[in-house]
Amino acid sequence: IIGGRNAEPGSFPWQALIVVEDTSRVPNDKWFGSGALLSDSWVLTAAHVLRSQRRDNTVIPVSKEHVTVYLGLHDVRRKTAAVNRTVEKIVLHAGFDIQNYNHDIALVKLREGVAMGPYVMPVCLPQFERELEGPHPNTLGLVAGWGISNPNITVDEIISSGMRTLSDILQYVKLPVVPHAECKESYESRSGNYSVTENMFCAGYYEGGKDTCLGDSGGAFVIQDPGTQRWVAQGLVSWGGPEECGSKQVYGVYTKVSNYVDWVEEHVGAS
Amino acid sequence: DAVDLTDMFGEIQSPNFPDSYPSDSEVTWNISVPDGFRIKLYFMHFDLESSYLCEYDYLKIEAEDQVLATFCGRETTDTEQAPGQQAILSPGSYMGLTFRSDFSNEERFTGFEAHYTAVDVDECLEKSDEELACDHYCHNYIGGYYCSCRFGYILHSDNRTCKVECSDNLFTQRSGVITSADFPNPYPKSSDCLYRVELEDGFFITLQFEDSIDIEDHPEVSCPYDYIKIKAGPLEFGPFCGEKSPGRIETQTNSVQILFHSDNSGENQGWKLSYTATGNSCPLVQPPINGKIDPLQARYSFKDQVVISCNPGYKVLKGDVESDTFQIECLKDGTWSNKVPICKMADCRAPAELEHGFITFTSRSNLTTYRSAIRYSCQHPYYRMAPNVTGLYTCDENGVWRSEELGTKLPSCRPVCGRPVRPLPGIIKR
Repeated sequence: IIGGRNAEPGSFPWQALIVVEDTSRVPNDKWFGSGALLSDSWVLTAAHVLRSQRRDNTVIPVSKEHVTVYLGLHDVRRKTAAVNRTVEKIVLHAGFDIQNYNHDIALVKLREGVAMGPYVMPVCLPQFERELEGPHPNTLGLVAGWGISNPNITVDEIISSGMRTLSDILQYVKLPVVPHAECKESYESRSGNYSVTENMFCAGYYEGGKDTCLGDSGGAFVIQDPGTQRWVAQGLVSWGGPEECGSKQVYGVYTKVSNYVDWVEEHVGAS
Repeated sequence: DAVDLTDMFGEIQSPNFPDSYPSDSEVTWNISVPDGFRIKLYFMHFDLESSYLCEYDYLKIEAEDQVLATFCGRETTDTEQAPGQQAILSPGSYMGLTFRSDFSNEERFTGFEAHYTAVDVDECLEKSDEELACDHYCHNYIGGYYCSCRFGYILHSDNRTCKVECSDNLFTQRSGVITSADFPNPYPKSSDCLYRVELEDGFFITLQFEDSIDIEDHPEVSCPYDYIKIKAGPLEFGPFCGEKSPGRIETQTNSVQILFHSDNSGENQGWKLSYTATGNSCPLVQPPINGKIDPLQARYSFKDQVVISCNPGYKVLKGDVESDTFQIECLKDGTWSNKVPICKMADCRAPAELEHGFITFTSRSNLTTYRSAIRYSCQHPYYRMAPNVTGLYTCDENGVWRSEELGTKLPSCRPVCGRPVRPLPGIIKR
């Protein structure tokens, strides 16, 4: 999280840390992302967090044996104080496109359900008609994560530092939703082959300074419903441009959850 | 001279006919036809010497045991008869004719010429005799007749009366009504009916005949024709007949045989009786506290059953087993099969746990008996009840926790979404 603040324990009780550690083929092949708790045993995240990191276009998940989910976690240095769960099932969206990150959404079923409490609670999915329309431009949302908080550091530096450059305390940032056309034009005018589809929305500030970044993927972009005062997951941290996170005129791109409510219910069940 | 004639028709003439018949002559003709026919005789010519009461010459016509006619002369006078156009019909299948002339004839008399034919007898019209007539239906044919019976009856071996098959009437109910066949219409003839009442050991059968019976009898001889006899173990009752009812018969046994015999005549209405069975009495039973017994009777006897049930909210407790009802039966030795159980207040016992929920008892002593109440609630604020109900359950009369909203189903506690306990910074739309 760039330009964010420390979250208080219990502010984001749905926030999950998803750690993938697959040393069976590549030594030290370890990465992590975030997810959002939907019920006592289902976590919503981005597909690219759980996709096997092989260098091809296939969309198959990593082995569930290599995934650990932490809930109720505040300080990553104190993982033992959190609830950890192994995984029973991983569902990647079949349409996930690793070229443009379209349909970047996935579900994780925990092998054992978690009990709810002040630090572990689910986030809501878009339910009402106004929520199912997706986030309206300029609406502010919150997104949290343990990803990079220093925009000036490179990935190589992160790895070489043993990930000590990451944020230990859960960070969060408040970001406005960017009008779709503006974001789409911003990316498609560049030299790279970027595609901002109808299954994505952008959030961030034109002037930069606040953003999500590496390690925040899969975390929920939540917006408070003005009617029910409930926090609803409208986005999942997905991708951004090659520039530094929080750069000027670079917006973060989020998976538009409202397009996937039926898909989620199909796998999780309507309850 | 005697002439035997057996043809179905024939001609008979006086000697020398058509010349004058000789003096001092006597000829007999014996005409026989098969049974079922009779003989019709008629004259074509008749001319015999006339004398007072046909003392000289005559033609005598006889049946087996009677003289049908004695003719002489030419025409009928005050004292003598001539056949004329009259045909003579025999009552049976035999007719005998005897012609006689005395020693002198004052004139020349030419004698007679007659013909006979066999004619069929319609027994159905003629056999009105009770001993001979068909019981139900009669069918005549040339030379004979036969009888038949209405549906359900069998022609007796006498080929005349109609009997019924009634030797296998078994009654096993504790009470019932027994009548003669076709009652109150006349009972069948030539029948032997057997009615058995077979009940379990321990019952005593009582027969009660209706006040009037109608069984063919005789004024001087005891029940020579039709009668009822009753066998009850070593005892025998009857025979009964006539119009005087045997009334009430205490058989003192559980197995009774009623035999009814009818002969081949008579038109009598028959009889009707009802039977009941009683057994040893059992002591009166008192309903348990908070319970009742059904049926409530002044007296209970063998095989009577009583169902014990409890008032709403109570259960029958027999031993360690709770049930809605309990049945006891009066045994043949006059004791009940079981003691009357007690009624115990229904107990719903400990309510089922609700995952992520609590149970609160409304009573201080955590009662789980009838009408006790509990309330389910969820671990607020992390869980909410689904569906959104009060969670109030009451122990019903069947000992089941039941809510007005969900019946016996339990609600569930679902996680509350999107409401962190620690509030997030407020959002203001730009």
